[in-house]
Amino acid sequence: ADTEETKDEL
Amino acid sequence: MNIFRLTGDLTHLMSIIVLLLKIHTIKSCAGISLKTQELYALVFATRYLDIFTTYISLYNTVMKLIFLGTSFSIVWYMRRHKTVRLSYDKNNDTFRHYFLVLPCFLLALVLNNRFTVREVLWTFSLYLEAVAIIPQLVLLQRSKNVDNLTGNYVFFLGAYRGFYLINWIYRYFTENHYRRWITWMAGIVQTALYVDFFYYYFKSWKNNEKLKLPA
Repeated sequence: ADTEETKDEL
Repeated sequence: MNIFRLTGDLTHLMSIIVLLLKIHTIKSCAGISLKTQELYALVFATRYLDIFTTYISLYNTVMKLIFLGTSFSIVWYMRRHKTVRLSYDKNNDTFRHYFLVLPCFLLALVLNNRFTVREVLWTFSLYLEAVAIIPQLVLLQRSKNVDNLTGNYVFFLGAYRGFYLINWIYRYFTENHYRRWITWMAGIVQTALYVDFFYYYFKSWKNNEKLKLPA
């Protein structure tokens, strides 16, 4: 999951 | 969450409030592109698939519900409401959805972080959001005069993009391992689309004239 982007934005 | 991100979210919210204000009080959607509104509804529907499975914060969940609810209700108003739908400028809002939806979907199939349904749809929503404003900008260009509420609606949407861009630059320098090339790529394209609009928006504001985009 190293390349997965953080999805804390809207 | 930093101040740029929060300001970005709030200007995004403001744009929706301005649009709903126009629809509710004047009962008009003149100058608003239904194509763009439908694309936004699709953007939120494909991006927030994780809304009930991944919890980030109460703020996050509430905002997602607001964006989903308002985007679909705006589409409903423009299509179904007995008076609002009459003011829809159908003849000038001719941009085809699939010109934007199809390339974005194909790009998301190829350029993504992981080849899973949710990840591809999430990536698709970012690409689509980047270009979803295009039918609205085309409609603005075709309108002789842009009324204040419509102008402010697009202004707040553009401001939201600007603040998110600053937010990413800020996060890039303050957070470790903050690599988000898909977000960056889509975000830069999306913000660039507003540059032209902003130029004419500020020009009309400075000269105290009605906003009009050159054809």
